Amino acid sequence: CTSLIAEDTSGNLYHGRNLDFGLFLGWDMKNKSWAVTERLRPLVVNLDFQRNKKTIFKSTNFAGYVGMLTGIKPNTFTLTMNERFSLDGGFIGILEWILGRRDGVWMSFLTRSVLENATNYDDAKNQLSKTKMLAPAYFILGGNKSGQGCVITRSRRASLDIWEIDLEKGRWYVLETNYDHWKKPLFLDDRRTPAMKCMNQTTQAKIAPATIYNVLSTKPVLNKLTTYTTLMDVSKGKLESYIRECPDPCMPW
Amino acid sequence: QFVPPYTEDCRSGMYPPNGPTFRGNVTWYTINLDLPPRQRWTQAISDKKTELGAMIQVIKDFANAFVPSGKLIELVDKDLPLILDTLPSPFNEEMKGIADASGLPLGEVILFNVFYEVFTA
Repeated sequence: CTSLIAEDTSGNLYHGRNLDFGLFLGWDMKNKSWAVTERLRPLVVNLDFQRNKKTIFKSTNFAGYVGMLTGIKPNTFTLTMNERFSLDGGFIGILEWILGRRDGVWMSFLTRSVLENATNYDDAKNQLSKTKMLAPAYFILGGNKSGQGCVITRSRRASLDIWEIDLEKGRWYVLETNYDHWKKPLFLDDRRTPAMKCMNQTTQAKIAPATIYNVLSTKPVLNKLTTYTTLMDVSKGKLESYIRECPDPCMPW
Repeated sequence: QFVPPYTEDCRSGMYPPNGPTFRGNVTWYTINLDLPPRQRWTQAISDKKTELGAMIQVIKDFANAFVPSGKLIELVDKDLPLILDTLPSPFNEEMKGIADASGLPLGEVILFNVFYEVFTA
């Protein structure tokens, strides 16, 4: 996955993401595609969660999946999650759950609960960084005020790092793929460098949903695992998503 | 541009989405949180049950390729539903509703919903 939050020169915050999934889950030699990725694309839906006929939050999701990977609480915050691989991974969390140790929360249930119940950016940040989980993850959280954008790097038990937009240091965006931001990505899977190159080329003055879509459409940020691209504008409460495809030549991940 | 790793110059003019990297728009559904959890997903799943079944079938084929006896899927169908009541509300009830609406075994719906935890290993 690739997620980013950017602030324009007027202080508006935009959040974009590519959701990549299905690595090593069956390669279709004939169509040169990942079997699970190909089957996930038709399942992509936009959801408007309402109570008393009023929108509480909106999400892009896979039909049949009750947790959340991408969502917006209009005028309040935006949230995406990216997969974080670790030896102390979700499999251990599941095992502990089966054995009766149930003090952790399932990742996607936490994100849904935050989208449903958190009342502001700080509340959401607090819940996402402090709740014990079954699996590690990266949470990419954007708020509705200047400077409110961060990447929370999570282990199962704790927050390892919170990396925030910092305009004074010239950091007008934060961008996360599937590697800790303070480490180099795996050389075979470096989507961070091309994505950052395109963000820097775009410049803060020209950042907008359309230019973010350009960044997320550049290979290998767009790759064979990409199922959808979502663009969110917190102040307008807008979420738009598009099903993606990466025609050859294209990186398999 | 045409040599691995298939990187390219930064794209421009891609929006509004069109062309070969754009497969289509995404349909909107309303999830009414005032409904009982078991009924919330009925509309979306009724529309997508064929696609959901196809996706789960690919995972089953994949699992059966690793364990040809079919024991792994047997485990998912028979034993995974046992953890459902340990999962928090309303998610457990919503999963039951998805299994009802799709006609898929409950264990396979649960597997789809805990995919993330399984694959971060």
